[in-house]
Order: sequence, then C-alpha cells, then structure tokens
Amino acid sequence: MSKIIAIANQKGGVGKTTTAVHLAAGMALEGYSTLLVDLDPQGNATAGLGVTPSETETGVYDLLINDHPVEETIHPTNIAGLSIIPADTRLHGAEIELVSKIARERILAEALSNLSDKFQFVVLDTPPSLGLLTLNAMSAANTILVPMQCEYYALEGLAQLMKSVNLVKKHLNPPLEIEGILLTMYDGRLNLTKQVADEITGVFEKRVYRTLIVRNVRLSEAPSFGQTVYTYDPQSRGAQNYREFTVEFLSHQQLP
Amino acid sequence: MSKIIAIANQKGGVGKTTTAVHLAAGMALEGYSTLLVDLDPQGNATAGLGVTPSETETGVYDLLINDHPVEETIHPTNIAGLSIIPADTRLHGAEIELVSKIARERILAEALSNLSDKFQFVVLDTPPSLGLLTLNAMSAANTILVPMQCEYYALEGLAQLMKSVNLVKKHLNPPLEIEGILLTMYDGRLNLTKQVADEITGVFEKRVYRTLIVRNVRLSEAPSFGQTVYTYDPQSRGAQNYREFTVEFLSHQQLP
Ligand SMILES: Nc1ncnc2c1ncn2[C@@H]1O[C@H](COP(=O)(O)OP(=O)(O)OP(=O)(O)O)[C@@H](O)[C@H]1O
Ligand SMILES: Nc1ncnc2c1ncn2[C@@H]1O[C@H](COP(=O)(O)OP(=O)(O)OP(=O)(O)O)[C@@H](O)[C@H]1O
Ligand SMILES: [Mg+2]
Ligand SMILES: [Mg+2]
Repeated sequence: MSKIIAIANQKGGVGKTTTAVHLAAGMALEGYSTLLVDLDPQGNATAGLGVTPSETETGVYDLLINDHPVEETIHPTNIAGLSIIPADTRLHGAEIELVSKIARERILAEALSNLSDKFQFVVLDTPPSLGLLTLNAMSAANTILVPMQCEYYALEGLAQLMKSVNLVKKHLNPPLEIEGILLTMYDGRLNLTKQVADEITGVFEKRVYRTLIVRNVRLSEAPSFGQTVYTYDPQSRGAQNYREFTVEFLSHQQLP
Repeated sequence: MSKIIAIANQKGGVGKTTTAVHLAAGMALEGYSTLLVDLDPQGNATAGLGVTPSETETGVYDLLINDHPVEETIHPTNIAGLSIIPADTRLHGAEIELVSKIARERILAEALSNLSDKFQFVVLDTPPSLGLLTLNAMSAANTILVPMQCEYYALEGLAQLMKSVNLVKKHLNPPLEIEGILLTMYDGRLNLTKQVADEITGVFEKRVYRTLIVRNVRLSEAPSFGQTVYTYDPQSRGAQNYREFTVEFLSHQQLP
C-alpha cells in the first residue's frame, strides 16, 4: 500500500504547491516511486513540473467527476520515478459538481484505493480552502503535512484547520494523523517570524520539522521554466532546504 | 448609490486582505464613509481590524444564508467612517449551503441593494477561489480590483481570473469592469519581479496602478495588533504606499 500525504492549509500562498512539488520530486530522486495528485484548480503543481494539461487529456477532473479508472489518469513527468495526475481548469467547477454526488467527500479515497502498489508515496496538493476538494484529499490521506508561513494571518488559520482535520478524522477518515508542520519562507532577521515560529513550536512541539525553508527567490523562479529548484539551481538555499526536508521526512517513515 | 469594489484574485496570499483593509481604511481617513464586507471564511479582514466575531453576533453568514436585513449585520470599527460586515467560521460551510439556493450567485447583490446611501464606498474582501462566495462578490460589484504578486504562479492565474470575470459580466452582471491591477509585495531588486511586472503592464497598460506596494514587514505585523499600518507605523513604507494608492484610486472615481 502506498503512503498518501495531503499537503493542506486553507491560508493562501504559504508554500503548499512548492512543498508538494519538491517533496514529491525529492523522494523520486531518492529512489522512491512517487505520484503527485494536483487537486488545485489553479494547476500550479502541474505547470511547475512542466506538464501541459492539454497534452495529457485525462486528469483529476476525470477521476473525481467522470469516474475514470485511476490508472488512465496517471502521466509521466520529466523526473524519473515521479508521475502526476494533473489538474486542469475544469476543476474550477468541480466543487459545485461534487456537492450532489453520493459520498462526495470520499470519491478520491475510493479512486486511489484502486491504485497499483507501484507507488511508494502519493502526494496530494490542495487549493487554499476547506471545500470539497480539500475534504476529499483529507479523506484519502494517511497523514496531513501543513506548510506554515510565520505570519499572523497564517497563525490565525491554524486553529480552523485543526478543527477541520478533527471533523474529518471523526466522520470520514479515523486513522488520519498530522504528519508534521513545515515552516516556510522563514526569515530569521524578522521578529515576527521568530515570534510566530515560537508560538507554533509551543503548540506542536516535535511535530514541527527541524528543517526550515528560508525565503529564496530561486524557488519562485524555477516554476516559470517548468523545473524544480533541484534542476534549476541545485546549489541554491531553496534546493538545499528541500533536499534536507525530504531526508528528514523520510526518516520518519517506515520504509521497506 | 454606493460604489462597490470587489478585491479578487483566486491565487492565494497575494495581498487581497491587506489591500481591502488599507483601501477601506484609507478612504475612511480621507473622509469618505466606507463599508468593508469580509466574504473570506478565514475572516482575516475582520481580525485585521480588531473586530472579534463573537461580539458582533450577526455577519456575512447571516446576510447570505439567514436572509438577515443588511442594516442589522453592519458593525462599527475603531476607525471613524469605516464600518464592517464581519466574517465568522460559519462561512466555511456557506459555499455548499449556497449551491441549492435560488439565484445563488446574486444573493449578495440583492442584499446590498437595500443598503442605505450613507456609504460612499463598499469594499468586498474575497477568499482565494472562484467559488460561490467570490462569484457573489463579482455579481454585486461595480468593479474588480486585482492585487497581483509579481511571481510566476500568480501570473498563471490571471488568464483564468479574466475568464471568470467575463463569464460573470456576460451572465450575471453586465456593467462589471476592471477597476485596476495593483502590484503588491514588489521587490525591485529581483529580476523575476521586474519581468512579471513588465508582462502584466504589457497586457493591462493604463489599468495597472502607478503606485507599487513594496514588501514591508510592518504590513504583516500590524494585523496582530488589530490595527491598520496607518496606526501601527504611520511612517513605514507600507503606510506610505497604501496612502499613495488610496489617493490614486480616488483620483479615478467620480466623486461628489
Ligand atoms: N521559500 C520560498 N521562498 C521564496 N518564494 C517562495 C518560497 N516558497 C514559495 N515561494 C513562492 O511564493 C508563492 C506562494 O507559494 P505557493 O504557490 O507554493 O503557495 P501555495 O500555498 O501553494 O499557494 P495557494 O494558496 O495559491 O495554492 C509562489 O509564487 C512561490 O513561487
Ligand atoms: N506588501 C507587503 N509586504 C509584506 N507582507 C505583506 C504585504 N502584503 C501582505 N503581506 C503579508 O503577506 C501575507 C499575505 O497577504 P494577505 O493575507 O493580505 O493576502 P491574501 O491574498 O488576502 O491571502 P488569502 O489568499 O489567504 O486570502 C499576510 O501575512 C500579510 O500580512
Ligand atoms: Mg498552491
Ligand atoms: Mg485574504
């Protein structure tokens, strides 16, 4: 059975996609066969890996709305060991289309249960909301990884996120656990960053990763070339941080 | 009749709330009576103005779902001339609850049509999505103001946003126009910022505001004190930039 990790935080712009892409690619580069599922209608993870939706035809929308077999929605990326189920703009209407479906929160969980064992990890990128696409991700996942910017508004949203996680755990997916909290766009020179980081560590303790992802412009340049930062600028702080994070993440897994 | 401006961009974390709060407060400080409507379930604009949802009882949720008269959902803020219809966590479920309502995209437009003429401006903050809360905002608005970060993923989303605006204009709100594009978190030292800014200006020309909002930590510190940056640090770059922007915005309005 693959391990399924949802990357979720309803606060916008905190580094969900950047983390999903670089964890998935990082694990593939370490030799673990990985699948990335892009549940965000913006399709940033799809574009960030250089995959063009029109080329692939089938994607997440077909999986959730058209009941397509999961194996038919999987496409290769230009990274060995990493495959993707891409997003496309049809997903913008998916939340409304899902509302009237039976067991609407568990459609993704059912679909991924048919996945062959060839993937050791499945990473789910989610949109900045607590709507049906994110609920589907939380219902299908074994764990939730929460990227957190050290800013006030991002901190405000954490309590609401945890409430949603507990609701999903109670009604839809009892084994669901928090994988960890990753501090992103960290700037140690700012008091605000340190204050918020201290507050988060005070509450989540060991579940906060030791690796910090610093603010590094290379991370925001790479997607415009359809590349990860590992290829775009391997020596950059961004590449080092995400390689380090991938190793720390894997150290917590029960690996074969 | 009040002028209604929706602050919208489905890309997360681009400065929608920061712009909504500082434009609304900026106009109130210039003597124009203003109402801020917080349509984002995260309730960041509400918290950023120091308003606690429990105190106010009624808010946006009551307006959209419980058909409360609009005048009963309006509450004062600690800024003279600025009132708010606050968000609360009940809004997280609102998108699903709205789906089955008659004329579900125009509920806000109907509700705001009963607003007394005492407000010259109404500013709508929206969540990072193109769902029913944002569609309600676009249907109720006279114009849409788009905060844009000069990053690749933010640029990717612009075409999708314009498609949605045109759909709303065609089916729900024909007089809808683009008020303007505000470049936020601008860092002139980065090539990426300049490249993306050039691309946006190439397409939108005069509709891009001359005022640039630079990255300034004071803007992200202020909301943790429930204050705008005008009160928190009046001499900061952030305060100067948003005062300048408010004046530029007002120069395009037909004022009495
Ligand atoms: N550590 C970092 N340093 C600098 N820029 C970063 C970093 N991480 C992400 N970015 C950039 O910041 C922006 C927001 O990141 P990203 O899109 O990954 O966040 P998100 O949470 O997925 O956003 P959304 O809520 O819209 O899905 C992007 O333009 C991205 O390239
Ligand atoms: N010019 C700026 N300089 C520095 N920080 C900023 C600036 N503008 C906004 N911020 C901070 O960046 C973060 C994102 O801004 P904000 O929350 O206003 O964006 P948003 O588009 O409303 O996000 P969401 O998509 O989650 O609604 C916040 O923590 C905010 O305090
Ligand atoms: Mg994203
Ligand atoms: Mg916001």
